[in-house]
Amino acid sequence: VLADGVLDDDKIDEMEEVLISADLGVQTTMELTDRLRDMTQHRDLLGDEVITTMARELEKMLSDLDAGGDPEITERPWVTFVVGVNGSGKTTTIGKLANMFARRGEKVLIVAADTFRQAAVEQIAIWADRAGVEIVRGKTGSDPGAVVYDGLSSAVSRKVDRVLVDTAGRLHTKVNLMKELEKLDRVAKKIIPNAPHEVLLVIDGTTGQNGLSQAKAFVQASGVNALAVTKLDGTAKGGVIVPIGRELHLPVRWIGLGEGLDDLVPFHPQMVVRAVFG
Amino acid sequence: ELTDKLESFFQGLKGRGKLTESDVKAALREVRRILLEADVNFQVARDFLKKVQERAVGEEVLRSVTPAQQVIKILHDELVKLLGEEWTPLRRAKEPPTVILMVGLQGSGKTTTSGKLGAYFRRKGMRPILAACDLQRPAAVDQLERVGEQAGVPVVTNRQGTPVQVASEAKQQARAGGHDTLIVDTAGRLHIDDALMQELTEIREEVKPSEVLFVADGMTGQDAVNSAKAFAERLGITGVILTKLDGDARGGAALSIRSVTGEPLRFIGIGEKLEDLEEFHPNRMADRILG
Ligand SMILES: Nc1nc2c(ncn2[C@@H]2O[C@H](COP(=O)(O)OP(=O)(O)OP(=O)(O)O)[C@@H](O)[C@H]2O)c(=O)[nH]1
Ligand SMILES: Nc1nc2c(ncn2[C@@H]2O[C@H](COP(=O)(O)OP(=O)(O)OP(=O)(O)O)[C@@H](O)[C@H]2O)c(=O)[nH]1
Ligand SMILES: [Mg+2]
Ligand SMILES: [Mg+2]
Repeated sequence: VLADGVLDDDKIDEMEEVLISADLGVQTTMELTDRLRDMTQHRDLLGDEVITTMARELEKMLSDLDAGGDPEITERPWVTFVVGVNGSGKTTTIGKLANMFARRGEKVLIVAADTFRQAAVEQIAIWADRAGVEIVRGKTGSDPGAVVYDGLSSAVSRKVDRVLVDTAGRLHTKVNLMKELEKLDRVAKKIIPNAPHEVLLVIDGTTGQNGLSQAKAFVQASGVNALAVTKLDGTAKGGVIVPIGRELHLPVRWIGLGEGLDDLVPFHPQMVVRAVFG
Repeated sequence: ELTDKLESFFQGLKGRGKLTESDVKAALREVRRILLEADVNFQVARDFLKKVQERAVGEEVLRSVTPAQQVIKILHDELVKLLGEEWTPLRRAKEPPTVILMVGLQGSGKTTTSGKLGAYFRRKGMRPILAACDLQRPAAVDQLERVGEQAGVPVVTNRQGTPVQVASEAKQQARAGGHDTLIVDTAGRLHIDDALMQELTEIREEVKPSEVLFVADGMTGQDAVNSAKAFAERLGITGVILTKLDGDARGGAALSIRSVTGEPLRFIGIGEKLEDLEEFHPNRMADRILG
């Protein structure tokens, strides 16, 4: 459909639809289509050149987002807090990460600090069992700070390599819930001064522009320094990664591609380009 | 916000005399940006604004002394009209129990909302019962059991059965126990998963629901039309529940899903507690989307 003849307004509209439909957002889309217009002032672009040109421009936008996967581990136990809004895939992603690290021969501990939602502890206990790793848990209704305290104390005494802390889903607009994350941070530092080394924000891949608002709020409240995007095995393109990356420069570490233990891959910027342009 | 943006836009044009059709078009381009930023689907926004444009030009906005206000009124009216009818209660079956089937993508809020609906029916003096037909997510049955317990609604479970079997057992137990309403919770699934979409069709054929409610996350972006359309075409839905609207998501998915399926929004989820379920009001949603 973009494959024939000279670039005109219709073609630019088509490109606009492709970009918006991928959840890139209005700002990023306008910048890309403006660049397309500039280029066609100077020469005619043929159909398939339009796509390769846009793909290259998108890649440039993502150029300071390196390939993901693990960061450089500088201390053990390496502590990761997993945070994000309700239902984004935090608990499942922890199961997948625990399995990945355990398969590499690392000693992993899961800390079940979602003490709020019904059966949250039971859910992650099943994942710990599937991944073959240890878990520290408290009763539902108990104080999440206490679980973090016990969990990290146990991690230190057991000389664990990795700690994955599951937290309750929370909307970023709930001030008291976001404050709770600050408290978990303070508790962690009582046991391990540099903890949490990583605060991983998990975003649902079907999320629209609200994803940017989520990322900003979580960075502010809990020092998020890494991103995981889930459910990209569906039809959503996950384009909100682009405005988040451009504005907040958060590295995207992992992409969730399903509900099974192995359905997690390290992020690569090419994935966004491929998802958007097919 | 929208009023200020449009007012300053039209103010800027006042100097050069009468407003033209292309002035209105330019103003609506600004509105389009707002709708897209609110996660309204691209095509849906385009079709919607075309309709608004026709009305704006036809209704003498061009001659009005307050064009901004008039455009906003048209926008709001058309949005309310599109978002749908004023709230009506869920359909009831001729013979009890009325069955309500909860479906949707992973993590959208089905289990929580099933509990909320149970509590809602109890408040109305009815005798609901829940069925735990998600046998795939770890501890999903436990989760619904706890939710049901909190709501004072019994939950039919069978961890050894298949989802279709549990649904069938639940309907029998509902009849036997004199329950007038059965709410069936199902596993989250992708609309492109043929086997799981087929499973839902089998559940539906087994329990013959009066309502099939598509539970969607309020912060869903452009993909909302894809999943909603697929569920509507492959399974058939009778209504939509949009969840997590207690956040700051603008909820453009409401407009997209309504446009592409033609089915009404029934409820919205506004929190994690059992009472956090609200009957849907198009007026409030229109305000929210327009920001
Ligand atoms: N298809 C797909 N489903 C996923 C993916 N990641 C998680 N899920 C599913 O999404 C649903 C929610 O996942 P959870 O891990 O419970 O999400 P959560 O963020 O821990 O949820 P809360 O703790 O309630 O906030 C479950 O049904 C998961 O199986 C993914 O990458 N792809
Ligand atoms: N803030 C808020 N959270 C909600 C709302 N509805 C559901 N949740 C939360 O969203 C998360 C996911 O809810 P679930 O009920 O487990 O979602 P689900 O659709 O059953 O998930 P799957 O069975 O895995 O597909 C939980 O943390 C719920 O507490 C809502 O309206 N507002
Ligand atoms: Mg969880
Ligand atoms: Mg569920």
